[in-house]
Amino acid sequence: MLELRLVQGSLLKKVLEAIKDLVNDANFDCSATGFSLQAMDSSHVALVALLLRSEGFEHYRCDRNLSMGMNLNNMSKMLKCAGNDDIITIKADDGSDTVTFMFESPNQDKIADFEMKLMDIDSEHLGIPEAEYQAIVRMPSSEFARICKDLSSIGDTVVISVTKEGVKFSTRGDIGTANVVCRQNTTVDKPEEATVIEMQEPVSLTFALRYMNSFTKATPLSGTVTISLSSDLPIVVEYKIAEMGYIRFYLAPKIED
Amino acid sequence: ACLQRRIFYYFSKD
Repeated sequence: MLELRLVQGSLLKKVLEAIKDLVNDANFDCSATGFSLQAMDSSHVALVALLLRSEGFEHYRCDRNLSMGMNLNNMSKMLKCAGNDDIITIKADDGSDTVTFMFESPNQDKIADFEMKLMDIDSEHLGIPEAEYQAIVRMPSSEFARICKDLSSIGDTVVISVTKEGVKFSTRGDIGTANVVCRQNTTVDKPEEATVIEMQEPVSLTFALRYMNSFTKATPLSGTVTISLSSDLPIVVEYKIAEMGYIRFYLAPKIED
Repeated sequence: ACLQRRIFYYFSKD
């Protein structure tokens, strides 16, 4: 028996919007720790890892570890039927091949339940090693989204370089080149407006902008984004989900042939 | 020309 009650149901709606274009089908894993997902895109170039900790739910009952295969496009269709202020409860019985999403309006005058068919997904779970990164950049998520969108109108790839001067996003295409440099800036009114650069050593890596733009669909989940870079590792683009956990996108770099 | 690496190159199966 599984029953997870999320008062801020809009979080789950936003999570689905953030990942449904990157991943078609995925197993949601439910354990005492929380509600989680790890999935790769169909090209096996990007990986998304989601964690919504059990403590973040108003009610969290998960009698035994359960993996539920869902088509994310179908799940998104169902969650779009929930209001932004609705409380969402996820329910499943042991051995059932369906999951139920229950939506309650804030004043309890409307209760809806949507039952979705589960699917068997033979997915590979990858071990993500703990790593020390050469550079970690925290910046406003809206700024990062703007840069990725702007650069993708010029080129297909972005070179992200971190030096003591700041973080530079560069692209080139048929019509020309573009460079955006963000310097560390901690003298701001609100902490989420700051750009903070922790650099152990300079690093420069190349990535496909198509994936970066896909990751920025998580922007509504968090005011800030944290980008971790090391020369021999995929980039990590992390959006923290307040009080609950995170959504992390890993993207393998492009390397010189 | 750039070669797109895959995630498998970095992360192993559990």
